[in-house]
Amino acid sequence: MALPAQLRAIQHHLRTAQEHEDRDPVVAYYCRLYAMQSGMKLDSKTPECRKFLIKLMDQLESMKKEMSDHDSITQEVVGNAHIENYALKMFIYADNEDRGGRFHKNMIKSFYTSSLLLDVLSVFGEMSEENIQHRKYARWKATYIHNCLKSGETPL
Amino acid sequence: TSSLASTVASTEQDELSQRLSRLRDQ
Repeated sequence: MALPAQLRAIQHHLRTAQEHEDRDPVVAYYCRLYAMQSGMKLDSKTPECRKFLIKLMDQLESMKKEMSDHDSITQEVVGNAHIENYALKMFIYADNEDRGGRFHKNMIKSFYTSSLLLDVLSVFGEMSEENIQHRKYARWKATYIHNCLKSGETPL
Repeated sequence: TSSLASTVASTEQDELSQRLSRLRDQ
């Protein structure tokens, strides 16, 4: 289903959910939960957004049913730890590549995805200052290295 | 008509909020 323009801000989280459907369905579930919450704040009044959000809710309910034996789904505190570990693992991979001077598309994507997953942590409550800083750094690094590679410069 | 549309929209919005709360109930 096409994403209404008013909900464009959640497109990257929805794409991350799609990319993790098979690799890590728990990540896919919480990315969609984040998208749902954010989408409702952005616009749940116009018919096209309501229709989209109702579909997203159907998807979330069916995912929860299918994964009813996963502690990470039935207990959000376990889900919180799962998403945080996954995001930080991705951040550390990209950071190690960066510090080793290995600049490539995959590490840029890892920095960016880790920042999106750190966004997702906000569904569990207020984010820690450390995670806010990691998110800021990861997003900045992803943009900076992407721009360097595009213009043929070597990142510092 | 616009008042009816707005009532429908707000009812659907409430339903979505309720479904979200139920989804997250442990």
